[in-house]
Amino acid sequence: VPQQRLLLGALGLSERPFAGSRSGRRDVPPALWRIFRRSERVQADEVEACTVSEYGVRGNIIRYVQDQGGVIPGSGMACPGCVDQHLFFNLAALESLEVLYLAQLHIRFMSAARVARLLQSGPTISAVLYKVVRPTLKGADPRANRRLLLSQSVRPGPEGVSVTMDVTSLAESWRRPARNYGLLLELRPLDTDPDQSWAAPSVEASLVAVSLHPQQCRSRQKRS
Amino acid sequence: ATHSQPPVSPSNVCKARRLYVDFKDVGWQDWIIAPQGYMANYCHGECPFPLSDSLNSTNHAILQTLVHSLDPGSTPQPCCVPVRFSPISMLYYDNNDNVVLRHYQDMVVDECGCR
Repeated sequence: VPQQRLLLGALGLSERPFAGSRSGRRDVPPALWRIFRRSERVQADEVEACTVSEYGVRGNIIRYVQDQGGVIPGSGMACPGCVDQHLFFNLAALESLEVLYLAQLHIRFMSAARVARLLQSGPTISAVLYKVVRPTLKGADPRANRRLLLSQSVRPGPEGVSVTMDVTSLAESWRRPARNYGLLLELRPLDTDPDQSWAAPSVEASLVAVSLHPQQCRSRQKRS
Repeated sequence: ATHSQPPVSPSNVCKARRLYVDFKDVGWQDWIIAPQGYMANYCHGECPFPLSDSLNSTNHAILQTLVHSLDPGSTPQPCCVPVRFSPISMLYYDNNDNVVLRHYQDMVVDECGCR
């Protein structure tokens, strides 16, 4: 075990990642596979190695961070089809030495299958994203604890629709777990037919974090 | 003193040898997605007197082999060590089940030398 810890430490890992079955684990995002394949071809190039050209930033670590939030219970009570969803990305795995160069939020809205079948595309939704600056105490006005980040109308079709947003400075603050309250996403239907039952779209969110570990991505001195 | 030592055949001279590291062998296959293994290589061999240019030697190593040739008992030969590496990328799951692509330097031994 101590020897393994030494090896893992050399790879920048504090401990051996979960050693369970791989079944049920999330798929590798295709974009990450593409970057991996490209890195296999250009790995001899030191300068290239410390830059992620796909995102146009420096870095040697790309993390696809899963959303650990969920639908806020009772949020659908406000109106038919209304959904409030908490988005939470745990960035505690970033080492203190790492420099975060990019955090890109991806939100994918998937129309409910039943609605998509009926309408070809779902109804237009108002999607409003807030950052949560502190937890809401019982009885307090929740609007006081959030700051508007994005307000957009989306109309997810059968294939869904995606919104991408740079949240680098915000994600920098999330590196301290005590200051990470996540995001709040409010979905409201804009043009639903009141005679037609409406199902809220499902939301998939992920965060791409690109960082650079200076000790593991040093510039090589040129030899004469 | 040099005449008393057996000659070093080319196969014993310091150079990079093939070593394939299979992550299954070290029990890491559960969390490393790709690659499943890679050609890491290693350095092995002697650094005999006189050191040739092909052995990537330092000035210090040249002098050390000279001293060793005069008095093998007191001074060892220089060490055969990696002098040039190349990086690899690894795709793996972390403890939160996130997918991570990380670039690691100094993972493959490309060249060895006497140092």
